[in-house]
Amino acid sequence: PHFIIELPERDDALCFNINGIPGTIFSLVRDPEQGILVNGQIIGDKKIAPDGKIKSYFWRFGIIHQTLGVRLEVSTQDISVLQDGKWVKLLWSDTASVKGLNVDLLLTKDCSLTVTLKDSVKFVVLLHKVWVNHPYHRDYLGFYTLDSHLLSPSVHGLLGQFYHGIEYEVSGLRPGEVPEKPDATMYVKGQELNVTRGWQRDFRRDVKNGENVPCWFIHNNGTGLIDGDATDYVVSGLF
Amino acid sequence: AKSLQKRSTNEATVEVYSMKVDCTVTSRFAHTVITSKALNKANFSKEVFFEMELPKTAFITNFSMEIDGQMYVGEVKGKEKAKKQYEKAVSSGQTAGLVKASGRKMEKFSVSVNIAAESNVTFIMTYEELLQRKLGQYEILTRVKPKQPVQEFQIVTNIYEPQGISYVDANATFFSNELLPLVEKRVTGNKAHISFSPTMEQQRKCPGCDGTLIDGDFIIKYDVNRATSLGDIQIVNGYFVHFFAPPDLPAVPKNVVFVIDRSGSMRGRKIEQTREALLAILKDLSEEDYFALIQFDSSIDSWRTSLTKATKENVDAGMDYVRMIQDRGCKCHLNSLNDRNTLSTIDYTVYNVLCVFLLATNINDAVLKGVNMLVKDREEKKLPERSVDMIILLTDGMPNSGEIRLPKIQENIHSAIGGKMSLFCLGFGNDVDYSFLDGMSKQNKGVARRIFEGSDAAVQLQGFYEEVASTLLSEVDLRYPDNAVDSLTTNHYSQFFKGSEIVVAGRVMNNDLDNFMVEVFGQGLEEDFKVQGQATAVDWDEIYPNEEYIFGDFTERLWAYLNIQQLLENSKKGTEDEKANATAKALEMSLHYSFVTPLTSMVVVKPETEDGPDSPFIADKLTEDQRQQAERVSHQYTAPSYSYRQPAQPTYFVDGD
Repeated sequence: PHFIIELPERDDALCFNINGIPGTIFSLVRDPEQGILVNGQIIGDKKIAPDGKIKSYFWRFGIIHQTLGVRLEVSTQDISVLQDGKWVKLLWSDTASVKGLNVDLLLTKDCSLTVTLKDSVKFVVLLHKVWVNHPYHRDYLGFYTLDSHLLSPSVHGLLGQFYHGIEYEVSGLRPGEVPEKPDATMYVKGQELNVTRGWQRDFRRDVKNGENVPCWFIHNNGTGLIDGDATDYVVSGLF
Repeated sequence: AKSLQKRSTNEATVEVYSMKVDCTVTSRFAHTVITSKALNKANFSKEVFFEMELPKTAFITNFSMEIDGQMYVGEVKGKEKAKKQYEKAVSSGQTAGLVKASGRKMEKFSVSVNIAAESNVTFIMTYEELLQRKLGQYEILTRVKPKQPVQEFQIVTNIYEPQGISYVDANATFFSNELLPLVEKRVTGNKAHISFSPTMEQQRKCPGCDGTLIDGDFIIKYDVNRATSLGDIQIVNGYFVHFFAPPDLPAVPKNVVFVIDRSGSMRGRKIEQTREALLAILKDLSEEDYFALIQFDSSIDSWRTSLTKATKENVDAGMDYVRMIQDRGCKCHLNSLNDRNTLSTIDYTVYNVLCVFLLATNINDAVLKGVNMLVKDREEKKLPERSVDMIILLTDGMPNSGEIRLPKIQENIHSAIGGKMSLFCLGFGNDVDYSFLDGMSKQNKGVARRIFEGSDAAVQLQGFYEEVASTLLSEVDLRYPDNAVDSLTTNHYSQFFKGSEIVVAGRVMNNDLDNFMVEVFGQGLEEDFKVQGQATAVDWDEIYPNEEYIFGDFTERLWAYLNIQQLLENSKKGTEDEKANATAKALEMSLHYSFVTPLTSMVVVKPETEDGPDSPFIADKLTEDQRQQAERVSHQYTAPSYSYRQPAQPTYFVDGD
């Protein structure tokens, strides 16, 4: 999966990929003060595509807000929500709007689930539906944080660590391996990284084609940009 | 992080004390030499910068530095060879590229060197270009940006045009009432001299302060006299050049189909500017013209089923239709949360499905619809026999609906057009694949143009239309005796536009001038255009008796420049063999004539430090694609092409490819 950190005040974005063994669960957001957890499990293609590239995607997210007593499991198949002490199961083939005491859900059929957790966070899970008989690819999910300003300063995780901004400088633009993707040097977190200007896709408005987001790509699973390395974010269970 | 402090600036201790721009134009071929001299007044070594912007149509031909009496001269090499040196430089941690895109018309060359205490450096840069006649004039653009007043500042331009100069105008974006009178302009028949050399005091923003008023573009515009229909043929030193732009020809009526992208990405200013430009364009149609309007996203709608004569009533009706053109983007998914309450569940689902569908761009079918309309109207003899057919496509995005394979679209359109009409493509913004549009236009006797997002986009659209709207001749053939000339540049042009000029150059074999008959054929409004005449060698000493011998091999270089430009274009079309041959020939000529083209690089070796080894730097010629790319990635670019999707607050997300 590709991660994007959009920084509108700088009119810029950072991006990196995290590749892992199918089945691995990563911590995306962890706010111990608010009791919020978002974990995601990746899945691989049905088999290795002819180009030899092994891609992995998120196919299941587990979301908990301990204080509010909310628990969600969103997979490419369905959505299970525990709120107000009751379990509700929704299918992606539904269109639904559910308003609860602590959580609002807006499900757009086969497209997106918008989740608003009271006084804490708002996010969207997008469903990418792939042709069921596709020889290699499967359905997968995207996770977009829309509002995170109420989370505590101790929030962490592969996405969470960026919620309070990131300081970096980029200089020394130079030709890269391919002409349309120049390289540059990024100074971030006390390190000097070789980064490449490229694009990743934001699928919120156009779930089929996405929109290109120009971004500085940090190589090697975001090494140097993220705290520690990607394996530090591997967790044992979805909740 | 590693130190992010600015490098030491030159303000106090390095003085640029001389800057001269010397431009000589000889029969449209401009040769510009920029000389800049700086002195390091400090008692320690300093980094001195040389930055110059040159027109993107120009080729750098020379760059040298003189430091402590030693010359460091740039050398033009094949790209691969230069790249090896460049890689060596990069691996040692240096930034090697010297040329960067700068704005719409220019590219920036910059280099810096360390010079010892109390010593001088002289930078000399030379570039050449063939000035193109557009809308009835040639333009010489010089961009100057000294950081502070310069003791000896001078822009001197001498124009030699044997045909005679009809007018010259000099202006600058930085001119004030005080600076304007300092331009000296002398025009004497076939020679013009323009100079501008303000004193230090005149350059200052205010008395005693360091800021300079000199910051911007110095622009000279001129045109030459057009006496004969045959045009002007000049033979110098074994090379000839033919400038063809006959006066007083009536315009051939045109049948034009406007194919307008209305997909979601055209939302906002782009669609407004498109409407604004189209309204102005329709207003300017001649009553003899025919026109059609097609708008598309994933679906295609045409105003009328066939082309319409541009009578006043029809134009008014067309303008009413244009006023109704709206982008078809919609507030889908997340943006539609508010609308959700007003829609039923089913409506909302349908709405979302439609939204995804409407954001799409089907260029293939839209252009084919335009082609079919023209073909059908021709077959049904609805259009005047002597008229030209053209399609003008305006789009800002990549095809993502219908046929989306770019080569297949090019093939479909080329095959449908079958040489019967011209296709002009306007690429709005940076999302569009310019090389795709460029290739498609060239295959179909047209040209492509990038339209830069900005407040003047509507003016750019109109300007482009004006350039191509008035066809004076079609299928123009310029013929020269086979036994007298060889190595001809392109001598067949499908159209000759009002205000432009056709230039053909070649080698004269054995200086056989007794048999140099020139003929030009074309199709005009009422009848075929046919002129012929005898070319004779120009005696430059006679025309310019008081000049020293300054002209040298300019006709040969003009021929080489034109040849390389055309070979570079040919290297993008035809069979693989043809492409490879054109590329090889363009490379050979670029090296022979020392032009920095997209196939070559200039390697500049400069002394890095007193103790360290010399290090190579590379000056490249950018292609339009690279420029577009540079704008996409530039931090300085103030009008991002993704402006419609700027989030109000930071967004963090993870998704698959």
